[in-house]
This record gives sequence, C-alpha cells and structure tokens, in this order.
Amino acid sequence: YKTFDGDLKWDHNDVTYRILNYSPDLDVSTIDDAFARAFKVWSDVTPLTFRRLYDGTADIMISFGKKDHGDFYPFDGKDGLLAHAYPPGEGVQGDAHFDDDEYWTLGKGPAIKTYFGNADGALCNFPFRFEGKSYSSCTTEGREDGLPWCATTADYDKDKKYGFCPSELLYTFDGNADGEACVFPFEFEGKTYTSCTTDGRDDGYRWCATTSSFDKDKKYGFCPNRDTAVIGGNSEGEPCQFPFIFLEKSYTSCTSEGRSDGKLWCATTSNYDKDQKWGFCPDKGYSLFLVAAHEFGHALGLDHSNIQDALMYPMYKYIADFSLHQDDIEGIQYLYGPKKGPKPTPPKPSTTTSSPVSTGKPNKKTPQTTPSTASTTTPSVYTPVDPSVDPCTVDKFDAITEIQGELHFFKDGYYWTSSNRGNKEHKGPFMVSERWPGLPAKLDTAFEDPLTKQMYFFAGTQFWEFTGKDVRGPRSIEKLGLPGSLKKVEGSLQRGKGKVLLFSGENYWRLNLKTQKIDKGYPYHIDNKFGGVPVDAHDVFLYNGHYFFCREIYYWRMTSKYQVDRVGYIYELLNCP
Amino acid sequence: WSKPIDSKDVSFPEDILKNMTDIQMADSYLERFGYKMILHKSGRQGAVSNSKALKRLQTQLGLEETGELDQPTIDAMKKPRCGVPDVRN
Repeated sequence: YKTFDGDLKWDHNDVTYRILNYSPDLDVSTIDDAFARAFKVWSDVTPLTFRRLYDGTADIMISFGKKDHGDFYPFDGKDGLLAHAYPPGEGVQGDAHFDDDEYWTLGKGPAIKTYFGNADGALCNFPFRFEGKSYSSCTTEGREDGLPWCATTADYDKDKKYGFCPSELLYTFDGNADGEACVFPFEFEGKTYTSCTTDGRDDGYRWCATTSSFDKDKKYGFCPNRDTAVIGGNSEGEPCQFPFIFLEKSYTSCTSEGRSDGKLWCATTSNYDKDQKWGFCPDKGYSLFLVAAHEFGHALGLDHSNIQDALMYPMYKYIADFSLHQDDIEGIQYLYGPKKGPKPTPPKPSTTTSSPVSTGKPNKKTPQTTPSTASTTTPSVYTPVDPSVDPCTVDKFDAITEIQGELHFFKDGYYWTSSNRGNKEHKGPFMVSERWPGLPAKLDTAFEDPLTKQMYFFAGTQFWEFTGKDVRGPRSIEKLGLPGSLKKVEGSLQRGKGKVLLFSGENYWRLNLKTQKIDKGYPYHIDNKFGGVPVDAHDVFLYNGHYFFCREIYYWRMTSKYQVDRVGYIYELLNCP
Repeated sequence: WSKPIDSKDVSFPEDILKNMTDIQMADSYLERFGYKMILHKSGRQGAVSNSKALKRLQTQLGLEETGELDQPTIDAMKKPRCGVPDVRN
C-alpha cells in the first residue's frame, strides 16, 4: 500500500460526507446504500465513523459529473476513467467525483429496482414471461398509460409479481419538485416539449418540468434512465431505435460496426446517417459500490497500491463477494489505527439492495391481469428458553425496551429487567403472560408511551396496546398505515410529542400515537438520520436519552445529536458479571 | 451466403475516445498518470524516456518489466480505471 506524501489524513475520526447529486442510472436508495456500504468497508477496520450531512460542507463531498465537471481533471466519456477523489484536506480535498458517462450498476448488468406494484421493491427478473411472451427489458405491454413495468419472478402469468420500472412518468430526482413525475407536454422558453430534454443545460443531463409550464412554475426534476436507454454518445437516456440505418445498411440490434474499440452502439433515430444520434448499448456497467469504496480510500488518505487484488489497485475489477484485502487493511490502519471494541462482522455482499419500498399502485391501471396484493406471513418457529437460563448467555433478545426507568429484555415469553440505579443486578426471568396477558411468546419490539404510560407490543404483523393489564388488540399494523407487505416491526424510538419511530428492515416510519397513523412522507432509510449504525439492526430502543441499535450481542449507542459514541455488548446493559 | 460488411471507422459525434494509435494512447496514458515526469533532487521536474516510463508503469501494475509497449501493457492501459495519477511528482 501507499499513502500520499506527508501521510495526509483526517485529524478527526468522525468523518462527514454529503451526496450532492445522483446518477440517472440507479435509484436514489440504491446509490445511498452503495455509498453507505462503501464507507462501511473502511469503518469496519478503523475507528473511523461516517456521518451523512444533508446540507453545508462535509469532509467528503460526493458528486456525479461528466467530462469537464468543475475541476482540472475532466472525465473522458464512457469507460476509461471512472472516478477520482482527492486526499484529505480542506476545500476540494477529500471530495469524490464519479463519471456519469459510465453506466453505474451493481456490477452485474441492469439492476432495475421496481416501484409500487406488489413486489416490495424487488429487482426485475429478466427474462420474464407475460402472456406467453418472453421479455428481457421493462415493457409497457398490457398497459394503456405507457408506464414501463416488469415481473420480479421468471413468470408473471404464474406468480403475478410485478413492479414499475424507473421512468420519467413515475418520478424525477434532484431538481426542486420533490420527485414529482414529469408533466408532458410542458413549456420551456416558449417551446413545447413532449419528452425529457437536455435543452438549457450544458452538462448533458435530461430534465423535465413537473407542471405544464416551466416558464411559469419553475418546477423541474431530472429524468431517471429507463433500462432500455443508451449510455453516453449524444443521446444519453434515449432508447435504441431498431431498425436503424448506418452507412446505408440496416441494423436490427446493437453493433460495433464503425468503431475500432469494439463497443456496442445503436442509433436513437431510424437513420444514423441523417440524424447522427447515437449512444452505447447498456452493458454490465460498473459497480458503484466497488468504485466508491476505492475512491473513499483516496479520500481517507490511501494512494494506489501495486497489489493487483487490493481495492486500492488503480484498475477496476468486478468482485462478487467483496472483502477488503490485507494490504488495504494495513494501509488504512497505518493512518488511523485498528478498530476498537467488538470485532466487526464481514461486510454484506455488494448486491444487496432489497430494502422494501412503499407498496401500492400509481393511480393507473395494473397489467392486464390484476395481481393479488395479499401477503402471507409464516409464523416463526422458536424454541423457548429454560427459565433457569442465564440471560447473559442469550445471543439475541426478541425485544429490549425501557419501562419506567428499567430496561426490559424479552426472549421467548420471558423477560428480565436491569437498572443502572441502586442494586445493579439484573432480575428475572418473569413470565410476560403474567404482566401482559394475551401476548404471543415471540415479540419483535415494545415501547412505553411516555405521556400516557401505555405499553405497545409488536409481534409479526400485529400489535397490542396495554393500559395496566387491560389490553386492546391484537390489531393489524396495516391499520397504522404501514405497508401490507411489512412482515414485522423490529424497533421503536419514542420522539416526544406523542410520536414514535418504527423500524423495519432498513427503513423507518413515524407513528403519531394520538391519531394512530403513520405520518406522511415516510418511510425514510435509516441512513437518512442514523448514520453509522448497522442498517440491519434487529432491535432499536431508547434508553437514558440515547438511541440503541442492536445486532446480535452488540449494541451501537447514538447520542441525540446522531453521533455513535459507543459500541458495546448487550451484556453490559444487563449488568452481567 | 451473407456478404461481409466492409468495416469503416467512423468519428462519432461527442465521442471523446478518438481513434488513436497504440503509441499515441500510451504516450497520453504515461503522461496523464504521472509516469513521464520525474522530480530531480534539485526540485526541478524533468521528463523521462518512454522506455523508463513504461518500466515504471509495468512495475506499478505488476507486469513484466520489458520497457516496451508490449501487448500486456497495451491491454492494461485500456482497462477502466481510477483517474487519480499513479505517480505524483
């Protein structure tokens, strides 16, 4: 490994980052997730933590750009240079830039995350069958509104699982329209547009108005790329037009003719010779996660390594199950030292992007055969613990929560309590059914309403409300406004003013306890506010004014200012010897 | 029988990657990533020969150090990569 001259490094361990804009190739949550995982590569082996900022100046400012993008190091179109980053320091130092003439994926070709539908945001499954015909890209077949969709299993006719594909008719990103879909036609400088345009911009990004007149309302957003869109060239975002004429010959598929570099391209009008409109055909693309992990290595102070298998080797190579090379570990630990506290768990594979999105359907028709939206929950099988079992040997509690100043640890129908006041020894086990009759043995989360002192328990898709021993429920979590596809609520944080955050998977929702409804605008990704904690925490709770995120036997403690200030063992909270 | 297509290289509008010869491409690569410049003890920068620059590149990339623009070196130069220079002066 190599460091920059003078061993440039950050003089603080709580490094901040900010994502300034997004690429049209991937949806926002996939990009957020790729960057978060790329930072985790480094925080797993050092004492560094990474906190995301949403405004102001962060240590590491991340942006996508093309060719001349504001520094003295222009990108070069598709392939060749993929990204660059600056070593730690003020101003542009520490920043990371990604070439948006690349096709950003997770490294294995189009990763088309679906929206709405009934597949919980699953990826498209290509090829898929619909009414006996095979499709290897999103299609508008079966719909009258032009919304592209795909099946998320191999056979729509059999499984009826589907979602909508990214398109400007579904949403926009960045801009100032809060992700509203394009409105066509729209007016811009007196001219009428019926599709996304690059007019009025010199960076090549496609945009649209989200009302019928940009001139009047000034509302706009950038258009996501459809999976059939070309990359780069002079028609970014447009679909290939087949057949097309090139040098007076007709082509019905992408070709490398006319190019010495062998890259496949297509025309985006029916006649290249006349219109000269073209772009590269989508390929496997580059893994944003892997490239970002490399660039963040620079942003932390590592220069290029000459070990071919190291992450900091300058050439791109796709690796399915990534793990940091010893050379990279030694390099970063030379600068910042090793991680203290519990041993890190291996990073997740780079292909995980299964965080669910809100389900439902746009106010448009579904594919011809309306899919069923019913979801089933398989009851989990569990083995009850022996009440004589020491809670200090439990490797994963069902739920942990503070009730009247005491921490309660739930496991398989029993609970233990501990307190940091008076006699600190933990007490229990107690029977859950004696104090809160009617609850199932397996709970997912629980919390006390600080205003009314009522207790709420969640298990699977149901929840219960207790006032003393009086119970209301079980009721379906769907009644609260949570998606019907949600299998369980895994954590909860009381927020004051009768609000509680409910956590499931990588997302969280805010519940208004008074109206018993989820507030508008949710869910948010955990990283949105709680950077630096595991996104796969199976328990989240509030204790002594701190937020606790648990994974297995470890907890991450976060201050009310969203800074992780301690990582420790659950057993410490139980006051185990 | 299909008639073979007569290949003809075309300059595509907006395409930055020009039809460069391998030598031109190597020259540009060595310069861009810092291999052609060297810092003397006096603090002055000077250019090194292509052969020396190629050897530096081959060392850095773990290739056989021939000092010549051989095929493995050309292939390595055509691979997608990070834009941060390998050699800083």
